[in-house]
Amino acid sequence: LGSGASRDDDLLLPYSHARARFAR
Amino acid sequence: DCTRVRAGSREHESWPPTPATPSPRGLAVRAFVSHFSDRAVAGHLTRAAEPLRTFSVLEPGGSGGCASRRRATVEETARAAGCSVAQNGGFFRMDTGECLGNVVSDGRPVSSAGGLQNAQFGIRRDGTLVTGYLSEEEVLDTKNPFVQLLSGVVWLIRNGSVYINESQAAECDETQETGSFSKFVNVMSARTAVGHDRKGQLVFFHADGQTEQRGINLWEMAEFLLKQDVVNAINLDGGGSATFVLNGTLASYPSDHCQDNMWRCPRRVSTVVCLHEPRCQPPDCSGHGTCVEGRCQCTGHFWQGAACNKLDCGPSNCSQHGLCTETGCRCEAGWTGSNCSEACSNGSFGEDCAMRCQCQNGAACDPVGGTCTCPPGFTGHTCEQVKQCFRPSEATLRTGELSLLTGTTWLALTLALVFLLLISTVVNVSLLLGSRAERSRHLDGAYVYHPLQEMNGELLAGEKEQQGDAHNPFKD
Repeated sequence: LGSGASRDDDLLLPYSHARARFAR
Repeated sequence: DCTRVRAGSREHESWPPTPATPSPRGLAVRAFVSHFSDRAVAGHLTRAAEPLRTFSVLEPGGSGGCASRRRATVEETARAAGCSVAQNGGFFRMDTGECLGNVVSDGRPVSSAGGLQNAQFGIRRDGTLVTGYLSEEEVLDTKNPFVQLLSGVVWLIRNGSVYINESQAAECDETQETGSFSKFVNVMSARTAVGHDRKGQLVFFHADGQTEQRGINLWEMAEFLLKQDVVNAINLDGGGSATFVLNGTLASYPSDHCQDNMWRCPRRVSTVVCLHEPRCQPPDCSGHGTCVEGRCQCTGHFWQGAACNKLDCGPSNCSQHGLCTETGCRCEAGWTGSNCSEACSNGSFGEDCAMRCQCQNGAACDPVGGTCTCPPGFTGHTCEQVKQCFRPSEATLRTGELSLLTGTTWLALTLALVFLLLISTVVNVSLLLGSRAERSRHLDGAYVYHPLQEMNGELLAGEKEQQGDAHNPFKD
């Protein structure tokens, strides 16, 4: 299966990627 | 406020290892197309017996993948490791490739979540399956360390019950808008999960989908697993990461588009969960055997056990007179035989009865140290001499005589010497005096010769003589 690299376009993230969870 | 839990214990379930039943086939892969709220969803459910020997967490592209923040398709990683079945594993940072959460791969600690609380799934060295939340201390335990461990998000099923609500409280970032976490739980998408069933078999779940268009949410996945008798399970990465690989070949429909968006391409992900032919535990059979089709074949006659780490010299266990070693019973001094059940025969003693006894005159020889027990009337180290026994008085007498004899001798000798000393002193003194007198006659200063006076006109005879040598002063 010459699939080649995917576009990583179906994102399913538990935490909004805008802000990483910072440990205090 | 994601606090790190460094020490102490957190909520988790430990499922003890189940004795290996020689199942006809350790691995069972089933494909399904099921309906969830009038949507048809395709996927696979895989069960594997003896997870300690068949389950591995793999780094992307092999060992060192997390350190180098590598990403690789599940096919690449699975093929290299010889996985029969493989799926994508834990979460990772899309922009950097960093492996997130805890990772232990084939006994090697790879990365640590530092106590951040997300759902964990792993196997300890003794085969215990662990699901749930762990403190950093529990992750790094060395008494019964993890040999495989990875992190997901949301503990789906705990002890046979859906545990999603509790997970949201434990894993959600309260300060962050909960919208994204709640959406993550409730949106339909491609999903994967890992857990175990009531028989202690490992369970992989995979469902095809695409976020917000196809697939299932976490509640539907949990319900499906409960019906499949799954007891504990956690949710792993989904969406475009969800990938199912059978014998090194892609066997699912990924949702990410290829560069040509006519087609779908599998995503390069991070860690991978892998089911393989049973491996020996430990892989090197404790150094005392070879691994053949997942079974340790122990070297020598005495290494036994599934891991070739137990010495067994037979039921007699060396008759309590020896130590079982890899060459058999090593007997204590005084014992011999394959089971150390025979005492050294008379005439020999020590380790392996290798030494000859020196006892004489029928003395008994101790098989351990070789000491002689003399029969009556004999004595000495090897009982070589006859004891002379005296009556007690005579004995005393003889002893007295002996000492007397010795004393008299000394006394006589001393007296004789003193006597001799006296004699020689007397002699010496007398000689000394004699010679002194003599000398004093001759030597007392010079002298003058006075011829005797004429008496009656005649010199005395003596004087006539004298007169002749008057020049010789010394005349006797």
